[in-house]
Amino acid sequence: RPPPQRPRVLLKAPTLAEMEEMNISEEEESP
Amino acid sequence: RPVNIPRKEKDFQGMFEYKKDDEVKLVKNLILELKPRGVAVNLIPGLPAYILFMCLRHADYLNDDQKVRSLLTSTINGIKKILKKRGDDFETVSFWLSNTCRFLHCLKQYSGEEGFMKHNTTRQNEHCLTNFDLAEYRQVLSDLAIQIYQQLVKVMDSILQPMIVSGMLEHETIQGVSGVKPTGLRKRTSSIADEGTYTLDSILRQLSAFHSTMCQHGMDPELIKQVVKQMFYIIGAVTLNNLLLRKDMCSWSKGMNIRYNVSQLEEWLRDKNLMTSGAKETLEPLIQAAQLLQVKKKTDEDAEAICSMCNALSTAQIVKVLNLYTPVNEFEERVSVTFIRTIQIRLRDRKESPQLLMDSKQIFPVTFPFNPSSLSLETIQIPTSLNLGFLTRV
Repeated sequence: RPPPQRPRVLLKAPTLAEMEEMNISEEEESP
Repeated sequence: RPVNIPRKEKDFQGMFEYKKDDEVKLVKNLILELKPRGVAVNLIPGLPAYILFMCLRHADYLNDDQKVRSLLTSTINGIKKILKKRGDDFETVSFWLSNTCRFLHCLKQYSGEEGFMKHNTTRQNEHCLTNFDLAEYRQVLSDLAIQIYQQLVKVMDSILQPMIVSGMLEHETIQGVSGVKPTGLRKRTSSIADEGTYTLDSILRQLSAFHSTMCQHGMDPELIKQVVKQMFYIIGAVTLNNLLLRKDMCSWSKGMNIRYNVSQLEEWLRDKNLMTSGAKETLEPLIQAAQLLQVKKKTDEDAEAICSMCNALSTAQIVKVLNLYTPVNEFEERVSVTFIRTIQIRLRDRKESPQLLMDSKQIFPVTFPFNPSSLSLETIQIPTSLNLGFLTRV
C-alpha cells in the first residue's frame, strides 16, 4: 500500500487586482 | 559509438523541469511572443496550458512554494500583458481564453480533490499535485478567465456591429418581397448587394469564422455555446432597437425579411449543433416584433392575439411598433389610435420597465464548467518551434 498522502499546504493567493499592482510596481522598479 | 536510447513514454512523469532564472524566458516564448496564427496554429489545443501546468507540477514536486507562486504570478501577468497589447485581436483573445480555461481545468483535475478526479485514469491520478493546495490561485484564474471572456465579447461585438443593421434590416435577403417602398414609390431592382453593404450572408460568414477559430483553439464546447448565445443576443437587440427607431423598418415586408433572416440564423445554429445554447431564445423579442408587423391590427380579437403573442416585448415596444407601422400601399390603413389604446388598456397591469430600447451592451454572466482532459501528461512533447529547449522533460 502506498504511504498516505500528507495534507497539501494551502498557498494563499493575492487577488487579481493585487497581482497587477505588484506587477506594475515591479516594472517601475526595474531599469 | 554512443547510442542514443530513447526513453519510453511510461518513464516520463509528466513534468517539465526548469531553472528559476528561465522563468522569464518561458513566459516570453510561450506567452508574450507566441502568435496564434504563427506556430501556434499547428499546436495541439491547449498546449501552452499543459506546458505551464507541467512546469508547475515540477515546482510543486520540489516542494518549492516560492517557485510555484512565482510561476503562477508570471503566467497570469504574462497573459494579462499580451491581452493588453493585442486585446483587439479576436484570435489572440480566443486563444488565451481557451488556454486559461485549460490551465484552470488542469489545476482542478490534478488537485488531488476527489470531486475532480472522477474521470481520471490511474496514470492521471499519479500526476496530482503533491505538496500544495492551489485552490486560491484557481479563484484568481477564474477571475482572469471572466475578464478575458468579457474582452472577447467586446472584440466580437465590434466586428459584428457594422454588419447588423445592414445585414438584418436594410439589405433585402428575399428579393422582390417589397414591391414598393413604404413611401409608395417602386424600388429599382438590384440582384447584387451594393459595394460595401453587409448582407445576412456577411453575418453568417463572420459567425462561422468565429466558431471555427474557437473550435481550433480547443475552447470548451460549453463556453462556445455561451459566446454564441451572447452574439445572438447582440444581433437581436441591435436589430430590434433599430427597428424601434425607424419608420421605414416597420412594414409588412420588413417583417417578412426579418423572419427569413432569423430562420437562417436558426439554420446556422442547427448546422453547428448549437440548438441547446439558448441563442435562439435571445431572438424572441425580435421575432415577436417581426410577427407584429405581419399580423392583423384592426379588431379587439386582433388586440387580444397581439397581447398574448408579444410576451417578450414591453408595452412601450409594442405601442412604438404599432405607431411606426407603415402600410405598403394606399389601400392599407395605418394602425388606428383606438386600436393602440385598446392594447395599452389590456397591458396596463403588466409590471415592467418603461424602457423602450434593449440593452445591447448587456453581457450575460459566464460560467466555466469543469472539463477534464483525457490527455495524459507524460505523452506531451514540446515542438522545437516554441523555442523552449531549456525545459527538460521529466
